[in-house]
Amino acid sequence: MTVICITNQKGGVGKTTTAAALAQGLSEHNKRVLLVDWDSQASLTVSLGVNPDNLSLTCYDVLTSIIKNNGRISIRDVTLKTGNPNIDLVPANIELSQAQLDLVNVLTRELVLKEMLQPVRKEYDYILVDCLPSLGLLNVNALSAADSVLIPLQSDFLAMKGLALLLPTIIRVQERINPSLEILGILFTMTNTRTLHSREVIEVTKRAFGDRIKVFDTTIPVSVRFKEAPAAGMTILTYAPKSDGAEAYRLVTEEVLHEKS
Amino acid sequence: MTVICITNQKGGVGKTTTAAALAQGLSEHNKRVLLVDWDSQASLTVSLGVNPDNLSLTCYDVLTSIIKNNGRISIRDVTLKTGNPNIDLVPANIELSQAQLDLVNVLTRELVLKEMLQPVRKEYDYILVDCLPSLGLLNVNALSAADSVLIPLQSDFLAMKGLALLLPTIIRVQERINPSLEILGILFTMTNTRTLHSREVIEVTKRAFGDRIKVFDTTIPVSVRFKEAPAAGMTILTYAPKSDGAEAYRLVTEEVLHEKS
Ligand SMILES: Nc1ncnc2c1ncn2[C@@H]1O[C@H](COP(=O)(O)OP(=O)(O)OP(=O)(O)O)[C@@H](O)[C@H]1O
Ligand SMILES: Nc1ncnc2c1ncn2[C@@H]1O[C@H](COP(=O)(O)OP(=O)(O)OP(=O)(O)O)[C@@H](O)[C@H]1O
Ligand SMILES: [Mg+2]
Ligand SMILES: [Mg+2]
Repeated sequence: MTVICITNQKGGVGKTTTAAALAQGLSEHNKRVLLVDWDSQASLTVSLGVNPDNLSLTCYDVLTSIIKNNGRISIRDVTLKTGNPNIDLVPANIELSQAQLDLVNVLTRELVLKEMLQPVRKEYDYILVDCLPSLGLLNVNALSAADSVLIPLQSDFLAMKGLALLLPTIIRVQERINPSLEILGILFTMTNTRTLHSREVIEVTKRAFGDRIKVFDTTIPVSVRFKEAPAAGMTILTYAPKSDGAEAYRLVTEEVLHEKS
Repeated sequence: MTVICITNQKGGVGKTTTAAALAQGLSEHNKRVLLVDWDSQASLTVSLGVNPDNLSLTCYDVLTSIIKNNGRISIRDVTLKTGNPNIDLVPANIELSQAQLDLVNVLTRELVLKEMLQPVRKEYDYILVDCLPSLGLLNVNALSAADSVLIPLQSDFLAMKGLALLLPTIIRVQERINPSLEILGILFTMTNTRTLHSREVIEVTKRAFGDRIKVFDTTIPVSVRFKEAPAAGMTILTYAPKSDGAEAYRLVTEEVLHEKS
């Protein structure tokens, strides 16, 4: 069983898209996957066709129950079935934006998500956590609960610059809270190899970080199909199964399976 | 004098790009502009060619000085000149990520940025605040300090969905803290009118929100030049002055000037 945290504080790099697509890729290899939406924007919840406004219970209720130590709501109470029998979803809604403040004065405030996932770890092969674009307490919770970190990175200059901020946070969590946390790798998303900029950013990133961190061999091409898929409540693998984008995420899935075997 | 907050909790929609380009557009109309980087990722600081790691003082130091009420560091102490005589920059670095927690127990914690800008309001025609992708205390500070809100919106489904979360936060700030806050408008960025998806999202957004909120007539086209410009430490107006992207931001500037006159 592996918990993979999908994070990058730079916004719009493809965290949610990667979480949904990787879950589907793993399910095609008959793996049981739990997707956790750990972002109050609830993009992952929305991407799977669920309306966050209609939910009476979300991961925020489980978090609150743990903070109050009253055991009233467990992760099983909020987990939803999806259209795919191998994928379950722990949804989020805007209430999760309260969590950052709620956690401030809580004992071992970095370990609440880890505690939340504890009861169901054995029921899944993979648990994927889709993070919000920040470096705050919620992200530290995700890094503390994870076995591995996958870093989607848009192949552009500003996103690359953001990497220099993310890595120290990961290292701090490894040193102080979660020594077994490993970096699964950097996944280049929205790449357009016809542009020099995209190729240069990939080159420079590999040179700067490639000796310490794995860079996935597969890169995800830019395609409007990715924008259309969440509007249809599907991942790219269902929405456009024969597209380059879907194929690329299947290859990423194989690289992940290979690393974790 | 107008303070414009450029915000959207959805990541990667073009907040930083819009802040830098609009500042330059306004400077071409001989307006004095102060750019405030209110994001610990410091994308705006980086975009203007400044290395956040080399800064001994940033907006975080002014914030801390206000919280401690010791008046030691004022906004003038951290303001940098840029290559453009009409544009100054209040830079940020990763330390700003501490601010969310520092502010929790501060009296009138929503008004710290407003207090920070107070001493220099008269010296500029426009103050533009580039916000981080969140709905937390730092964003509430920016909305509380602002006269107007400009909402960059990538023309895609997930970004559109995020709008329904942002608007209630703006309304809450208008009702409880800053009644004179107005919404300047929604600016569509990274549009690709050749795709149906982009056109549909613009259409649906106008229908859903257009009666209450202005949608800028100008939309910003998707172009790799936008990714290259920050790598060169320039805005699109300097990096590719005759490009469609630069032209589009000049038109946006005129719409902003027209609204505020
Ligand atoms: N390879 C791709 N090509 C084109 N568009 C993409 C690609 N991957 C994702 N997108 C689109 O880009 C937008 C941003 O992606 P996504 O929401 O997954 O990023 P994120 O990192 O989760 O954003 P946030 O920081 O807001 O959580 C979405 O509209 C998505 O559909
Ligand atoms: N019109 C455009 N066409 C293509 N790329 C663009 C456009 N506008 C911005 N970009 C690029 O897209 C990326 C995201 O833009 P930007 O960083 O301005 O968004 P943001 O909303 O500030 O992100 P964050 O949520 O991380 O603060 C950047 O690399 C930028 O150069
Ligand atoms: Mg996301
Ligand atoms: Mg930004």
